[in-house]
Amino acid sequence: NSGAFNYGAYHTLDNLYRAIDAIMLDYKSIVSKQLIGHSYEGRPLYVIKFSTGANRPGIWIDAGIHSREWVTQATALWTAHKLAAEYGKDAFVTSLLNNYDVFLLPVTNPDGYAFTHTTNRMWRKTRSIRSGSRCVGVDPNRNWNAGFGGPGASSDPCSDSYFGPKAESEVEVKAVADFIRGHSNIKGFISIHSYSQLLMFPYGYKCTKPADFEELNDVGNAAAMALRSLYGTQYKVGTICSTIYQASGGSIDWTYDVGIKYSFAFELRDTGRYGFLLPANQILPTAQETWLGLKKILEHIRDNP
Amino acid sequence: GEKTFIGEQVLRIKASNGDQIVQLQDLQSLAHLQLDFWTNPSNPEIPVDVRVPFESLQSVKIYLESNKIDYSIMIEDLQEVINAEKQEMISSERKER
Repeated sequence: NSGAFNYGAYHTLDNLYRAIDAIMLDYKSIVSKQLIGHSYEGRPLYVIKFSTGANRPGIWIDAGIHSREWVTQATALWTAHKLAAEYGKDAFVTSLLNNYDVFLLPVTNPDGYAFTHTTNRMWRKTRSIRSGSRCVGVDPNRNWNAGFGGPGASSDPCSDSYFGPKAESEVEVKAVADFIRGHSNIKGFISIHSYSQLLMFPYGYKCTKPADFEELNDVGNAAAMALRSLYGTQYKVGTICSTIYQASGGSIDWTYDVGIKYSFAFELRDTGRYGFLLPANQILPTAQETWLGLKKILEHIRDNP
Repeated sequence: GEKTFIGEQVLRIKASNGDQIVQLQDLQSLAHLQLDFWTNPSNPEIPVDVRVPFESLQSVKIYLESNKIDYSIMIEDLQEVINAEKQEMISSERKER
């Protein structure tokens, strides 16, 4: 029973995958699970698909590309249950799913996530091994083919921001990129990170504004305002370059450049003292407020097909 | 209303050449990161100490690593140091009395 699952706690990968199965079984008329590939160590990459009809445009949401950002995987799972349980009850969710498919990948980097549970809570990268290198893993959010290898990414395999030997060298990144390339009708791409409370849009690999700057900035600010309305959590909104600094090889830059206008990245709570170690009692408030921000973006996509 | 420094760190950054000094100056120019440079980056032979708010720590550390700039954590938690200092002042005032 997916309703009995404790969404307000951090879980192992196996338990997250069991929860995905429970959501799928409870709401099988609209929820299915798609295997889009396997991680470097062979773990499955499951996308939860929400769909009520054929040939719909799609919206992509992912979390956990950086494994130590535990509140993101937890928020994604809560969101999955929210979407499934509210269809037919909530007017917004119903209208969204009557017009769009939603693809949600709660754990983009499962090897890293498992490693954070067993060995190193602060692990960020994938767990890929390359002969001749003494260090493990690549930063999967520096590995996309968008200004690959440029500023804000490291050529040092031991660095936490190592961009990898080539773009899409990481099977986890390639699996998502292949999925996007295989679905020409994806209208929105939202990637969930933590922490710092930011809502960002392209570009990061360069510091010029995207062609749709005004619209993305307006949508982002509306989303941040909606998010703030629940608990007063303040977000900064802007391009990656203006909210952090120039950083290349990121996912939303790539998706924007391949034509997905509504490409956003959230950095969830907090700005205070916990960062990656956000206490479990903040999972539900974080997920609830994030939902309000997500909803604003999804509404805009729905109304601007 | 007293300002607190919870989770803030002071990093000691050691640039190894002029390029890295320029990269540190670029970092200094990013006002939104709210960095407090205790030393201005000007000479590779002088370490640069920077107070970093908690919310910018992840970004700053990634920036330094990606530019291969050496750093160490000089103060792990600034608020703890301030609290300890306050505690010390209180106890020395008591002793004086």
